[in-house]
Amino acid sequence: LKEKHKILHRLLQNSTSPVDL
Amino acid sequence: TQLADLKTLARQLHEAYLRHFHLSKAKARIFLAGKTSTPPFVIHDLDTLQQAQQILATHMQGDEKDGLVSALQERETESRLFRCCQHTSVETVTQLTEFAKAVPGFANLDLNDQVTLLKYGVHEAFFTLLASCMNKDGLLVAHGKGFITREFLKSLRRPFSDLLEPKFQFAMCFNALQLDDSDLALFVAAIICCGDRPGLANVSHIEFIQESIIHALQLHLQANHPDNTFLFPKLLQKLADLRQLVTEHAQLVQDIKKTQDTSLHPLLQEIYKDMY
Repeated sequence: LKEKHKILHRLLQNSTSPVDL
Repeated sequence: TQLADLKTLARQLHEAYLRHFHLSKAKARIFLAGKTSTPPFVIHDLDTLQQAQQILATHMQGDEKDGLVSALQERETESRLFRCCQHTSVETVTQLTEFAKAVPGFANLDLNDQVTLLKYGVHEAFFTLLASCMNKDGLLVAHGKGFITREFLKSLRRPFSDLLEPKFQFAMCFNALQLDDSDLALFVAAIICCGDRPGLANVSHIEFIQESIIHALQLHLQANHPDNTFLFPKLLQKLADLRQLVTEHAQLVQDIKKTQDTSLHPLLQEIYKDMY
């Protein structure tokens, strides 16, 4: 799951970080 | 003691909801009613869409990453609007992630389970929150600075014209329940902490959190809507409706990705991949 959902994982582990479009 | 705990839970979730979602239902209703000093700019055809580029860009100076501004620089109308939709989705997913972390017990779950809950829950929660920004005639965009008419969205070429109409239909039924932000906070938390998502490892832990939220929701609705006896069962039915709405949405997005010359944001790709 971690490999397939890197951004979700990052959002969960860090405080709000901008997700660029 | 249990009653006091559930009231505390309702309060905590309401506070977290107001902290993380920038446009509450209360604020959105003020914009939709035109009760602000600067009413939203109405986008109802190609000309007003072009004008929105200038007007909303002026409003958003200094916000270089704003999706609406960059999306409006694209050539084709449908691609521009599809990108706007994606931007709103991505923004809401980040807000929902922060909200989820504030749900008592969520952050202690296995990290893979947290990912699974968000993967399956964020779009159901997104369409719930989107209903707050909709009325029968259109949808608030760009943090309430713009309003896109439902007719304009329906007039786009297919399959883009099919993207938002089912969400309007859901929103009209859902808004008829007249929930406020404190009710929505509990409902959105119940969507995210759902024990029957595919592939969860620790179902019992999630069900324990979910039961508290559902119980707090039931008690909160009794106090907040004492005259509407069937509100709680009606709301539980909406959970099933949302699941169906998301299944159809995920299929439509895959079709758009396959058949149209459009790109999909990496975060949304992650979420849609192997979803249903």
